[in-house]
Amino acid sequence: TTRSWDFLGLPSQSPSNILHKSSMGDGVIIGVIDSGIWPESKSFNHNGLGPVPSHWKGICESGDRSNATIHCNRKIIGARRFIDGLRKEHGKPLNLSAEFLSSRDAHGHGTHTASTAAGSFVTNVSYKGLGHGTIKGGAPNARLAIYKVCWNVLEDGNALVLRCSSADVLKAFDEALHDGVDVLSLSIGSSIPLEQEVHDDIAIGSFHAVARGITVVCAAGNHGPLAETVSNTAPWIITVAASTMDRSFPTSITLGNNKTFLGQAMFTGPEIGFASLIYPELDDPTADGGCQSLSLDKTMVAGKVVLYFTRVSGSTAAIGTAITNALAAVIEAGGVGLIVAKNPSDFSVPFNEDFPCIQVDYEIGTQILFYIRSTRFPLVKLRPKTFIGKPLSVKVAYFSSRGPNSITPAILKPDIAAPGVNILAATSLRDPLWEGGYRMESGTSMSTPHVAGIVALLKAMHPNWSPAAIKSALVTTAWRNGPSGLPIFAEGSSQKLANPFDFGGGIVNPSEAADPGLVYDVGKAGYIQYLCAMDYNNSDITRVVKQNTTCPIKKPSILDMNLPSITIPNLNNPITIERSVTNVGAPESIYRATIETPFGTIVSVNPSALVFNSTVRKLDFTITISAIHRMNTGYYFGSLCWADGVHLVRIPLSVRTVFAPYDEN
Amino acid sequence: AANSRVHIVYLGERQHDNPKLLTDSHHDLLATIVGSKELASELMVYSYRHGFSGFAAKLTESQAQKLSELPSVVRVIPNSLHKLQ
Repeated sequence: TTRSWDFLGLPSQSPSNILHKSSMGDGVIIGVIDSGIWPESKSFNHNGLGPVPSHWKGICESGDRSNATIHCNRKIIGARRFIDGLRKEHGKPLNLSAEFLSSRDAHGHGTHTASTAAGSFVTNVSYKGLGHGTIKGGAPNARLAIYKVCWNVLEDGNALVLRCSSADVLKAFDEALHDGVDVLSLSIGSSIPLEQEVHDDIAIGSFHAVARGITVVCAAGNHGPLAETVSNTAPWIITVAASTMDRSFPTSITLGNNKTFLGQAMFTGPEIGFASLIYPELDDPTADGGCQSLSLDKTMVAGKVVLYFTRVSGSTAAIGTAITNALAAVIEAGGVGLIVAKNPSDFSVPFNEDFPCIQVDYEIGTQILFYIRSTRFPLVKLRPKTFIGKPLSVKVAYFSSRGPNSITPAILKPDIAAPGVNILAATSLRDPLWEGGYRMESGTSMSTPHVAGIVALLKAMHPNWSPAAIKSALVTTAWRNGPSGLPIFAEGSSQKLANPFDFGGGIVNPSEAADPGLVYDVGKAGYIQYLCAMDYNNSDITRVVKQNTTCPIKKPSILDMNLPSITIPNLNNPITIERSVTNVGAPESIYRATIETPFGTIVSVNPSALVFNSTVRKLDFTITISAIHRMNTGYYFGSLCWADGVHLVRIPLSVRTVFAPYDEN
Repeated sequence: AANSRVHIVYLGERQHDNPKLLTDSHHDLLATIVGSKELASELMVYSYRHGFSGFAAKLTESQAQKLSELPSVVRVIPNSLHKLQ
């Protein structure tokens, strides 16, 4: 990507940041379970890379337009494909005419995610002139092992759908664990209802990966901003939400009266000089959305920019359809631009970059309408712009799935957020939207490999850290404020300050994560405790962990799992929760607790100071939380922070009081 | 066959490290339900044998149910489809 790593504090020019301290992830292998790879992309060149890491035991498979000898190198060290699950499930032969029966990526998604995680440096890249710069992945010297499990299938009626079968995903996990990957990145998710861990292939595969010290990073999903939509919720997974970053591509709208507004559009065409601006009255003014009701007179619209209001709201698909219809009508009638006024809390839907389709809120739309009403010959000029830097506020993306966790409300999900909007990265040359081999994409699919790349850097610096320690380092050091220092907002209806259900600990802060001071670690015993708390029976747990297990008669509390967060979904009586922290910083250090108390609660920590030395590396403490009010509430948020003068080790607190047993959601 | 679909039969952590023996044990387990080793081989989609133990096979509901009742089986999960995000 050309901007997100600078935004995250990892500019490649700075010799002192963790990019360089970690040798850019050299020696670390990132497994990407996705739609394959376009190996010829410049982002996968292996210039300057040393030999393949000695712990690699995987293979490169040849296949349709894929030659292991030619297409694998010191960057792409493994490439395999898994399709038997999909084939057998389908019964009749799959129509794969839009696919390569090999690890070669027809769709482009896998190439995008792989290059975001570990793409090599490529200079002078842009998308139709936007986002120009040097492109690279998070860990440019890490190696890639590609496991293709998602396939473009042509269905009856010529619909092209992307299918990823769980049996194939699980086989990819099985092989990756054998091959020696260090990190797994899965920009894959399921829809509600979610399944319990032992019914969920990604949770099963990742459990065994984490048991072998392999960190698994998964997408939170794109079902936001609705609550309880987050997927990949197992506590051993790092679940990633998506944020914007300090770059946007607005289009300026300058009216004939010299007033200028900014609208959302990824318009890359030439400036539209002053053209006539019209507001066509609707045939049916009561029609919902308006856009679909347009009946445009060609003589009236040709060569003009059209202003439009849509009352469709709430669903990205519905808004997208409304705007698509309006756009088609305007183009058909010979218009040269479209300004759509829509509810400000709704997602800005991306459209064809060659035609200006600019989305504004009702306030700006109304001002433009008043201008049209006030003059006989309204004019407008449209010009693309790129903004980078502090004035832009960073937000959790509209589409990013939100907590609480619908399977285990006491486990905070998502864990962390990373840039996932307008990410420029490599794609397949079969991707119709590629430009010079690169394209912009948005989704938690895009934020996930950002975190996978950062995990690769952390692995290179701290090879002995467990996956839980790495997750803790990411969560406890995350940014809750944007680069401006102001709190991060979450897009949605309506826009609000982001809370842990939007972004977990916050936006990932790689430099601080490399030196977190303390970590909340979890080992095998912690996961067994979780499985017991989740009511799995002794024989299942014994088989899953290959260790004779008898859960205690008094069921352990999920709240006591040593995670870097505390979420209490039903506080009524005072509760005391246990945690332990391991010092990974200077041996002689004293940490003191500060609490940002969730509204309506009293929180105390015992002890309130932790003294570490060369023999004491791990210390336990308890947190007691009680409710002040005795009524059902929604969630209130706070934090517990340990500080030693150098490090701030913050975990989010989320508390809901429940005194009457009915759903307050 | 018309009523069968792919299921994941999850057996937990590997009970031993030899992948070949593990795959043989998966075939044996499936054969006890479907009646023969030949049929088991035909129905088997994958043997999971490196990172954990289990297999994917094309099964009828009743075969899946019988497998899920075996003490060595943790869960039998119908195959599902995921989406890229």
